[in-house]
Amino acid sequence: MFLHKLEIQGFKSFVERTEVGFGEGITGVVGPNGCGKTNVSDAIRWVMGEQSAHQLRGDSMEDVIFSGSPGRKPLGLAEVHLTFRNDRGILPTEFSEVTVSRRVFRSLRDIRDLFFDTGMGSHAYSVIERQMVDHVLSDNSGHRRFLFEEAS
Amino acid sequence: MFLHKLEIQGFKSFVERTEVGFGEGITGVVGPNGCGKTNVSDAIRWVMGEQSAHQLRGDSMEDVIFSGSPGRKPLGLAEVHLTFRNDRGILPTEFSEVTVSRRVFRSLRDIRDLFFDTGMGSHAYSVIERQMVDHVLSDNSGHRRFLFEEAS
Amino acid sequence: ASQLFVETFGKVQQHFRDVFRTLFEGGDAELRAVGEDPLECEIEIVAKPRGKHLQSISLMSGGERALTAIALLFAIYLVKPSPFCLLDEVDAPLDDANVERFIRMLRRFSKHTQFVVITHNKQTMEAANCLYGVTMQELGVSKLVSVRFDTRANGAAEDAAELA
Amino acid sequence: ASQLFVETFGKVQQHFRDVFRTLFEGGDAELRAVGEDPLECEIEIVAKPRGKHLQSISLMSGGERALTAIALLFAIYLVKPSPFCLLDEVDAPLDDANVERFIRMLRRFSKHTQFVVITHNKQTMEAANCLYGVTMQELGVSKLVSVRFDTRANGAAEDAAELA
Ligand SMILES: Nc1ncnc2c1ncn2[C@@H]1O[C@H](COP(=O)(O)OP(=O)(O)OP(=O)(O)O)[C@@H](O)[C@H]1O
Ligand SMILES: Nc1ncnc2c1ncn2[C@@H]1O[C@H](COP(=O)(O)OP(=O)(O)OP(=O)(O)O)[C@@H](O)[C@H]1O
Ligand SMILES: [Mg+2]
Ligand SMILES: [Mg+2]
Repeated sequence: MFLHKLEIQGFKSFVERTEVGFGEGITGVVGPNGCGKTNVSDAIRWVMGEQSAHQLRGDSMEDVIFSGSPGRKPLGLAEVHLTFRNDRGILPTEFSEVTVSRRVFRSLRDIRDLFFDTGMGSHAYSVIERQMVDHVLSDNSGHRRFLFEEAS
Repeated sequence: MFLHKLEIQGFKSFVERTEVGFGEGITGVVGPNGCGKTNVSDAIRWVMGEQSAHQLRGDSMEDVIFSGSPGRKPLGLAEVHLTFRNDRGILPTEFSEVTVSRRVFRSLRDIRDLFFDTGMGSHAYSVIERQMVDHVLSDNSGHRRFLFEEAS
Repeated sequence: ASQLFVETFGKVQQHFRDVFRTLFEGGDAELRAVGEDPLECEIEIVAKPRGKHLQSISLMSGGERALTAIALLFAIYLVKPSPFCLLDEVDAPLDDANVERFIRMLRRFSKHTQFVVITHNKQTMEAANCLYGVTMQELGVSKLVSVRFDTRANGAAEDAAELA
Repeated sequence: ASQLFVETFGKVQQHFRDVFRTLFEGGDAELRAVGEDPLECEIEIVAKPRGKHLQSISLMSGGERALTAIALLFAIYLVKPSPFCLLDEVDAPLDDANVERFIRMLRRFSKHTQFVVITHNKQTMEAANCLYGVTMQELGVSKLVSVRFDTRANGAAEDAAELA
C-alpha cells in the first residue's frame, strides 16, 4: 500500500475538514452530480503540484478556496495533506511515512472582491465534453449564435 | 406525427437494407458499443444534407459506403431515404408524404484503392471526448509524447 | 434581422431560465449577450444551482454542465419547436435522479416533438414509447430489431438491457 | 534520451497491442510513430476491433474509443507502473459487457497499483474494495461518508446506488 490518507479542508466544496483513508486495491467514489467527487480528485492533483488553475476549472489558484454557501461564509484558506506509506521504499527517503501538504491563502484584494460580489469575471463559454453538448454550447460562440439565428 | 420511416442500405455498417419506423413520442435506440447506433443518426444527418465528412467521422463522403466485413465485400453505393408524413402541413407542399433521398457512388479510383488496401491514409490523432481520455490521447501529439517520455 | 435576433434571443433567455429552474429544481441561470452589436456579440452562459454561486458553466460539474446544455436545448425548442430531434447518449454523465428529471421533461416535449434517443441508460429505455435494438451478431454488419412497440411490457426493458 | 524513448515506446507498443486484444477479445491495434526524428515525431493510434477495418480511432464508436484509451493507459502502466491512479468516470460511455472487461483488468492491475475510481456505474461500484459516498445534504457543502470497507456486503452497492 502506498497512498494512505487524504485530508481536505477549505478546498472547493469541502469546507469542513474531511479525511479519506485509502486501502489496498480499488477505492470507489460515488455520489450525485455536483456533490464534490471530481473536487476530491482536484484536491489530489492540487497537492501533487498541479500548476494550472485552468486544469482545476478555475481562473486563479484562489478559486480553490471555499467560496461560501447559503449557510457558511467564504474561507480565507484552503489546505490539503496527502500521506503516503513508504514501506516499499518507493520514495527516495528513509522515512516510513511521507506527507505532502499545500496551502493557499486568499489575497486581500480577493477578499474585497468577494464582498463587492463582482460576479464571475471574464469566464467565457467553456468547452463541454458530451457530443450533443458540443453542438449546443460549443467553444466557438459563432456556433452558438448560429443556433439562435436558426431559431429566429 | 412527422417522421415516418428511415431506410438505410449500404450506409456504413448497415450493408443490408434496413427499415426503421417512427411512432409518436420517444423512439429509443439501444445496443452494445460499436454496433451501429450513432451510424443510424449519421444516416439521418447525411440524408438531411450534412456536408461535412468530418462531422460524419470520415475523410471524404465515400467513407459512408459500407467498406466490407469478414463475410462481405465492400459495396459501391450507399443510399438513405427518410420519409415524412405531412399531415400537419409542416412542409410547404400539398403532398401528404415526402421522402428525402441521398446516394453516393464509390469513385473508380477509390475502388482501386480498396483493392490495393492503402490502409488508413492520413487520419491523424483524433479528439476523444472523455476527460481522462483527453489526457491520454489529446489532439496535441506533444501531449501524448509527454506521456511516453514520462514513462521513459 | 438584428431586431428579429434580439426578440428571439429574449424569448430563449426567458425560457432558459424557466427550464433550468425546472431541471435543477431551483437555482438560477442566464444567457448573456456580450458586446455592442447584436449580430456580432458573443453569448455567455452563467448558472447557479441551488446553494451554489452564480458562475460560468466552466466551473460546474460534468453532470451539471450536461443538464444545463439540455436546458438550453429545450429552451430553444420552446421558441422554435422542431418537428423531430436526435439525442445521442446525452444522459451519459447524469446521475439517476437527474436522468429522471430529464425523462420527465422529455415526455412533456414529446407530445409535440418526436425524439430519437440513443442511450445505454435503463431508465431512459423504459421511458421510450418504442424501442429498437441494434446488434452486430455478424461481425461488422449492423442489424436492427424491434424490441418493443408501444406495449410497455415489463420484459422489454430487460430485453433491451441484454442487447445493450 | 532518444534511445531511451525508442526503447520505452517499443515496449508500450507491444503491451498496447496485447492489452487491446484482451479488452476487445480479439482484433488488433498499433501505436505508430510518424516522422524521422524520434524526439520530434507524432504518435498515431490505429485500431481494428474484430470484424472491422484497421482505421484511425477517429472512425470508431464512442465506447470503442474510450476502451482503446483505457488500453493505452494500462499499456503505459505495464512499462512504468504508477503507485496510484485516479480515474474519473472513464466508464461512462461503456456498455455493460465492456464495463465488465474493464473491471476485470482493473482488478488484475489493482494488485500492484492503488486505484481511486469515481463512477456512477453500479458494476464498477460493486468491484471496489472500499467505497466512499460524497453527498451535499447541506447546500454547497460536500460531506464524505464511508459506504463499505472491505466487507463486500450485498447491501453496500444498493446504499451507494441510493447516494448516486
Ligand atoms: N471554491 C469553491 N467553493 C465552493 N464550492 C465550489 C468551489 N469550486 C467548486 N465548487 C462547487 O463544487 C461543485 C462541483 O463538484 P464536482 O465537480 O466535484 O462534482 P461531481 O461530484 O464530480 O459531479 P459529476 O457527477 O456531475 O461529475 C460545483 O457545483 C461547484 O459549485
Ligand atoms: N463505411 C463503413 N463500413 C463499414 N463499417 C463502418 C463504416 N463506417 C463505420 N463503420 C463501423 O461502424 C462502427 C461504429 O458504429 P457506431 O458509431 O454507430 O457505434 P455505436 O453503436 O454508436 O457505439 P457506442 O455505444 O460506442 O457509441 C465502427 O466500429 C466502424 O468500424
Ligand atoms: Mg465530476
Ligand atoms: Mg455512439
